Amino acid sequence: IEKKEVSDLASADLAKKRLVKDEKVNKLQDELNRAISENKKLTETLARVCESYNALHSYLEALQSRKSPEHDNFQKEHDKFASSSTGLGYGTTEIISDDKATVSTAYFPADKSDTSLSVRDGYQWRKYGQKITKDNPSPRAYFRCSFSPSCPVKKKVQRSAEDPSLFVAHYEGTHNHPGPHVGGSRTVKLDLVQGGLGPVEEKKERGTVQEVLMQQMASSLTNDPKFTAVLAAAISGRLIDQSRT
Amino acid sequence: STTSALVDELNRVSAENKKLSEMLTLMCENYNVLRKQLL
Repeated sequence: IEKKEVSDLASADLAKKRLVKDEKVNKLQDELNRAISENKKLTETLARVCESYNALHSYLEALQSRKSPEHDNFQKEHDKFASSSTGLGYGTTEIISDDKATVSTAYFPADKSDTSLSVRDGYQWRKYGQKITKDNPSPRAYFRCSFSPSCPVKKKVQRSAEDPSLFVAHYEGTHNHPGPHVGGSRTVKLDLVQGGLGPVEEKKERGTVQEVLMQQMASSLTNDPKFTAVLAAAISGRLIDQSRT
Repeated sequence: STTSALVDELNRVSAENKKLSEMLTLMCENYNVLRKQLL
């Protein structure tokens, strides 16, 4: 009788363990199914957005080539800047003067996950373009000085091909007004500020509306089971905001 | 072994989802920049 009792207890214990393991496996399986479903929806959404982007890009290019050769000229100018030799360190600038314009290049530390391509150089800028091409998959962002058109300065920002932890900013022209942070060491100051912060704090410091939205979108995908709804709301919210402005 | 295989697969898919979401965010940003230009 004693042996039977022991045997019963052991089998009951075994059954309990098996049940717990089955529950765990089921949970994991559910989670995996959810992640796969998210993956599929994300892929579909991305494909749709890419399609829309390409269509809009083609349309805009056609429009610009007909109406405004200025953008193309600026693009050509900046392609020249990008191919010019630099060899500079962190936060330093090199100024090349020619007959047409003053050209300078500056390097800024960049967070690897930062896709905004915005650098703090002491001036305020208005972004007017960003593009990726097949031959150059690194995104390039184009900015005009916020005092434009009275101030002619433009800049192009791109992640460095040699060192992805750096942003390279190419400037064209000279500001005809004082910047918000007047002083000769504006880029050095930036380095000190950014270098002293951890990645998370740095992101908080940079907390522009766009970046916060981006973070929300990315984190909602991994944390929220209803990610598509949240994502769709965030994207449509941004689209609405953009169209309002 | 089933559990660890599931965990591995889940991690892989989650990492892929993260990359996809980042790409989607970037594309949305690019798209909005273009829209703004057009407007």
